[in-house]
Amino acid sequence: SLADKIQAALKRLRTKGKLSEADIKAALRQVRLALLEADVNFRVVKNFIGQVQEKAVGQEVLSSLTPAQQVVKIVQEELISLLGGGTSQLERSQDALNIYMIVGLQGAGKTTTAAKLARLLAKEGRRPLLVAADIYRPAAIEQLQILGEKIQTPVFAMGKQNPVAISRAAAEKARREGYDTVLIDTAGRLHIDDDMMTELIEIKAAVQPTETLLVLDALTGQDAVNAAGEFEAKLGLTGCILTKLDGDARGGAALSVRAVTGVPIKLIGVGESIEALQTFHPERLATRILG
Amino acid sequence: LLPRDGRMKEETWEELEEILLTADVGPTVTEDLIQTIKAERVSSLDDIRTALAARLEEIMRAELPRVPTHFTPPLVILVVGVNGVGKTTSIAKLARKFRQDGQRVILAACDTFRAAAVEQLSVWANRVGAELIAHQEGSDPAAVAYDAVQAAIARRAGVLILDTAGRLQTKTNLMQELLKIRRVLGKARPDLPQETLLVLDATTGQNALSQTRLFQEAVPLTGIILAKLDGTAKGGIAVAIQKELGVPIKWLGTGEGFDDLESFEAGAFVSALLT
Ligand SMILES: Nc1nc2c(ncn2[C@@H]2O[C@H](COP(=O)(O)OP(=O)(O)OP(=O)(O)O)[C@@H](O)[C@H]2O)c(=O)[nH]1
Ligand SMILES: Nc1nc2c(ncn2[C@@H]2O[C@H](COP(=O)(O)OP(=O)(O)OP(=O)(O)O)[C@@H](O)[C@H]2O)c(=O)[nH]1
Ligand SMILES: [Mg+2]
Ligand SMILES: [Mg+2]
Repeated sequence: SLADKIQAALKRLRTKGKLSEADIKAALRQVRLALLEADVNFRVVKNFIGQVQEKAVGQEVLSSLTPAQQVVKIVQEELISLLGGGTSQLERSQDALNIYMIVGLQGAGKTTTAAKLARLLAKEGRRPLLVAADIYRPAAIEQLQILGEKIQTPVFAMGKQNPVAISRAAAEKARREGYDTVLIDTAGRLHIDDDMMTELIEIKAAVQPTETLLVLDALTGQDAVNAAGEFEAKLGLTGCILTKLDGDARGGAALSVRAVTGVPIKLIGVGESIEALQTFHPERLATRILG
Repeated sequence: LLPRDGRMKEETWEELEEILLTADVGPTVTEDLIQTIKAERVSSLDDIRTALAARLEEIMRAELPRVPTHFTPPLVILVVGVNGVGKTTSIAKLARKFRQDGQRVILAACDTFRAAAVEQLSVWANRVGAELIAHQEGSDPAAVAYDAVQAAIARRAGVLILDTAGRLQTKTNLMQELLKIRRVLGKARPDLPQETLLVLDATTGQNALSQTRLFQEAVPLTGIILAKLDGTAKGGIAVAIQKELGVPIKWLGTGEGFDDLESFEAGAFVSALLT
């Protein structure tokens, strides 16, 4: 465990009353290594270590904990706070049409997550409509239709028409036919593809979504800050859904995204089945990131 | 006024560390590389960069041919990897290359699980002029594999490429399924498959090492396809994989079209990494 590694690094520690700067530095080298191995962004790690260092130096060594355990406790508290402190709810309005735009890089899990979200909201008594706005990927529309059928949620599709037109028409249909929730599944794209980012900006302008959700693969490494940063800067995000946390990825990308964009992580994908969607709990991810 | 030589070097090491870490090379391999270069006692900034590039190229260079050269047809390629990395699209790109060489290509839809997986492969097969072998949704992937290899031999196809479902490497039952698919190929003819390619997403961080390790344990890998290098990710984890596991990178995926596949070349990869 991280506490053991820190303890080994601090084995020359004589029991004093306070945590010395030298002790903290030795301990934080281990923490830095753990965070980098967990895919937390290099710069985010640098700032984080600096913050923890300030908090830890001069603190009284608590009699109930070893100095190593105490450093870990400070690190965990800082991590949890940086990850948002608590859970973050999906925006829902009772009287207006709720439109959720689902965006992200290729293969992150958007289509699967859109269906998972539709099922979750339907279980709450909502009446969702899924929208097939990916007109590029072979069989993308079929994929969403098959998932929609599984959960008995209608899927709005217009074949390979302009995704902006599809989104607009879907919102109109929702209003006419009494759906209270619309989930727009968009095509995977690179944050550096200007034309594709413009398409998202146009969809957003056309339908004014309640939430713009970034679906991010928990396996993502240092590139998470680039992708999330650009999506936030060019499009604006209101939430993030982290997928594939059923594997053994440490998930440090989550910290990078939150630290760099301030966007709250709201939900996590924990499997391929349509029920595998859970609320995000920062304390659980903090433990996982630290290994 | 130029800074004294000592201080400049300290910043240089930090700069190089940052370049390597943000490229996903990982802290352990980065530290090894920095220590190796420091031990070489190079004096100027240019020499440090040159030494680093040379050391990286040394690690990344693999002498194998891209495609096996001595084999009995059909060339059977099993494609594996975790969810969403680009297996199906990479298969389309490989099929395209073989089709451009005039080969008869068969694709096997062994992803019988995911929604519209077979439809997706079917569209690609049509686009590149390959034949498709597929069963009903939910059928046994090993049965599809068996049918496909029989068809490939009977029809004297030049190449057979098998698409499998994405699976996280920690799911033992799914890794067992992969073992079973491979065993079925071997039963059809003991030398099959001649190639087993792991597809990795260039945006993946340190977990790619665990992926390679666990997939290698289930089915011996002959190469890696590193996809999505057209983004901003550098795929530096490939350095750690090459150094610690020795599985060679054979192909690079550089886009979503069927021509977006390049042969891996160590020099180009390393210079892109250090940019
Ligand atoms: N294990 C696991 N697999 C997931 C999870 N979420 C999605 N997947 C899988 O990841 C793969 C990609 O999912 P998709 O929903 O097609 O991803 P996408 O973002 O829509 O892909 P594009 O539209 O091509 O950009 C599929 O194999 C899914 O089953 C998850 O939480 N856990
Ligand atoms: N930009 C870019 N996108 C890619 C590349 N390779 C694949 N993709 C995209 O990544 C997404 C997932 O590709 P797939 O081929 O479906 O991935 P997969 O591994 O077969 O996914 P599963 O079967 O669901 O596990 C699709 O949107 C592809 O177009 C690449 O080299 N560059
Ligand atoms: Mg999709
Ligand atoms: Mg696939």
